[in-house]
Amino acid sequence: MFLERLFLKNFKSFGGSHELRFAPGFTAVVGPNGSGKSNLLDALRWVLGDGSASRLRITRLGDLAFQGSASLARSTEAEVSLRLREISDGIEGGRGRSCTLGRRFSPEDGGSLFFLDGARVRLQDVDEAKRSWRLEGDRFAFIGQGEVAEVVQQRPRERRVHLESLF
Amino acid sequence: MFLERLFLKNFKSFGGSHELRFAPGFTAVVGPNGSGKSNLLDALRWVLGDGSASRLRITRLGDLAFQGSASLARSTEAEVSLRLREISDGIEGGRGRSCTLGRRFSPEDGGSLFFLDGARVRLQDVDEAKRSWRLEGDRFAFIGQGEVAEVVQQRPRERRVHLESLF
Amino acid sequence: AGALFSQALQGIDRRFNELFRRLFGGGEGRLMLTEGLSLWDAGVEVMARPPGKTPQHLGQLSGGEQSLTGIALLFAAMEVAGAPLAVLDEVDAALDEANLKRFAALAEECARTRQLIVMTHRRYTMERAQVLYGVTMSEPGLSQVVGVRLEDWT
Amino acid sequence: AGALFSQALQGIDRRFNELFRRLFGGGEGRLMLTEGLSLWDAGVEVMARPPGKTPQHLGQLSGGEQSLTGIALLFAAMEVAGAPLAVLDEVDAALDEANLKRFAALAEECARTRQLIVMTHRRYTMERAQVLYGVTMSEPGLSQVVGVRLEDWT
Ligand SMILES: Nc1ncnc2c1ncn2[C@@H]1O[C@H](COP(=O)(O)OP(=O)(O)OP(=O)(O)O)[C@@H](O)[C@H]1O
Ligand SMILES: Nc1ncnc2c1ncn2[C@@H]1O[C@H](COP(=O)(O)OP(=O)(O)OP(=O)(O)O)[C@@H](O)[C@H]1O
Ligand SMILES: [Mg+2]
Ligand SMILES: [Mg+2]
Repeated sequence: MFLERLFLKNFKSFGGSHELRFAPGFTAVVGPNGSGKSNLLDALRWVLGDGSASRLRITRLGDLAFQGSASLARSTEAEVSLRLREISDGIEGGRGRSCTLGRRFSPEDGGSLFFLDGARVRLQDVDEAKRSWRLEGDRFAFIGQGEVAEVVQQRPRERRVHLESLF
Repeated sequence: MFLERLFLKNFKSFGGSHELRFAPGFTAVVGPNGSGKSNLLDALRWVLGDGSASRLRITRLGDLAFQGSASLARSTEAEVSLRLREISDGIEGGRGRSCTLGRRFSPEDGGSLFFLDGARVRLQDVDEAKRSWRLEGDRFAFIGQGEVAEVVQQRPRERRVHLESLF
Repeated sequence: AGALFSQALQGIDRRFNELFRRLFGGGEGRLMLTEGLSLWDAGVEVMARPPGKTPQHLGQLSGGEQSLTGIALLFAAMEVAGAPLAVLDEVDAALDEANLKRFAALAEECARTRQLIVMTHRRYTMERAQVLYGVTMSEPGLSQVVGVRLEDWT
Repeated sequence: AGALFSQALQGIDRRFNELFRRLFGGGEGRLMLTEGLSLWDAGVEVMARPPGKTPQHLGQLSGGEQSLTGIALLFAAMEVAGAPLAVLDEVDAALDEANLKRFAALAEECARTRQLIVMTHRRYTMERAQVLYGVTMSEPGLSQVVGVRLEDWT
């Protein structure tokens, strides 16, 4: 499977609507300091169910919503959606099945809401979908900025837990 | 004042004898990964009295001694010396006074020995000399690899202590 | 789960050594499962010896050497686990040019079997990408994504 | 010591703002002494607002923005304290080219009043040095220091 399309609306510095389509293989994201590259990783973590304030680099959920710029007003809501695509076996030339995970934060909801192919679901259903797409737990390896040496600096027990999370 | 000359003998990866003379202004140290640049910072910290295993990136004092290479045998001892120079007012064209701090580790000594202009002294005497050269405490700012963002990530109390150490 | 993992660990250990030697141009990297009093105490120890250097406590490795060792370990674990995807945020920041080139070549090869999304400032890494996104601020505080021609970034 | 420091802090605050604006090309950086129940509880809070962005929790700043803010704060504190020397190990690793150039210019200027020893991989930084030392391994595991001509490193 691969991540086909990432959609962001008012997520962190991405005020308004934005879309990225990733290569099934190698995609590089480049840009100046503070432009928003790491915010894209935060969006991927968040839509896949991560709620950790430290991993998301926030202090409160409201920090996820676009805080405004000169020409675009701040937003109280944030939304990310991610389309997963099965790599087709190519026999009939069609694309494999797909599934779209979504997450939306709005102060009125009191937290964030999850969506699967447009339908409102619970976090358990997202975990179930991730399992069926071989993305359960931390099977995908997300290495945040400055964290690559962490696996080398961890204690043996922490490292075991970290590696096990990939299985 | 400025650091005029750094001498290393069997300190970490610097097997044998080595000498560097720094610019009174701007000196840059470059080289491949693992070549020994950060080890030079460790040498400066150590000769100026730092004994912290984590700051020196060691687990035991013996880790400071050159562990050997294909053509140079390992050493059990390590030595660093540092010549400090007063910036001359230039009236008579001569150089200002100087002072040489030295530190030597040898397993037989059971720890490290300090030297001031060649004479064996105690750590208190090194602190006294540092005070007279305006180097007391952490008045010199040593920023280790990966630590520059630390002052931004610290808690307010830690930051106050860190900044105060410069005064 | 314990048995599965210690089996997998042998596979990760083999692959870690291969990738370590490839990124460092030699040397040796090993993983060891340390038995604890219970399954919860078990840990994974790492031995990393760059070519021609004596085996050392991991903390003694240089910043770039630690990055490279971390990359070898993570790629090895992903392969053995069959993880479909990795997102790497500036893992190449501390690498010198020689190590960077070897990393970029490894990343390109790894991306033939799994999806790789890499945030980077380094030219050798971005040159290996099939898709290159540039993120900029269309005005202060407002991010935008644009397709990028490589010539603009070199 | 408490009074000395809060006096000094006002000076560091002013200088931090100047250097912040210089490195970021605008914006604002401020330091605040937070009173505690006792002198021991007192802390120093930092407000860092890159140009055109809303003031935020420091953890939300990007990696490069945190480096730049740290550099501005440390240089400001050194100046006010009259520290004679700074040794900086790869503080420029996370900076993009634009920020790197501004940092290199600031470092060169700072080195007119105090001694600066800087470990770096970045060309713009090393180009500003009066003395350039190259550290290499004469054989694996054995460091050596050589004088360097800048052309070898670019
Ligand atoms: N809710 C928000 N609204 C607007 N801007 C935000 C919000 N949250 C974070 N930001 C800003 O997003 C900017 C970009 O951060 P990000 O960490 O993605 O940068 P980056 O491209 O990874 O930079 P670097 O190369 O330095 O790592 C930061 O300046 C931060 O202040
Ligand atoms: N006692 C010792 N004897 C021999 N080698 C040692 C000793 N202690 C440390 N080393 C080695 O010194 C090497 C250089 O480390 P150092 O951290 O100085 O590199 P560096 O030039 O700063 O590299 P980087 O650019 O990656 O930060 C490491 O490979 C380490 O294993
Ligand atoms: Mg970033
Ligand atoms: Mg280093």
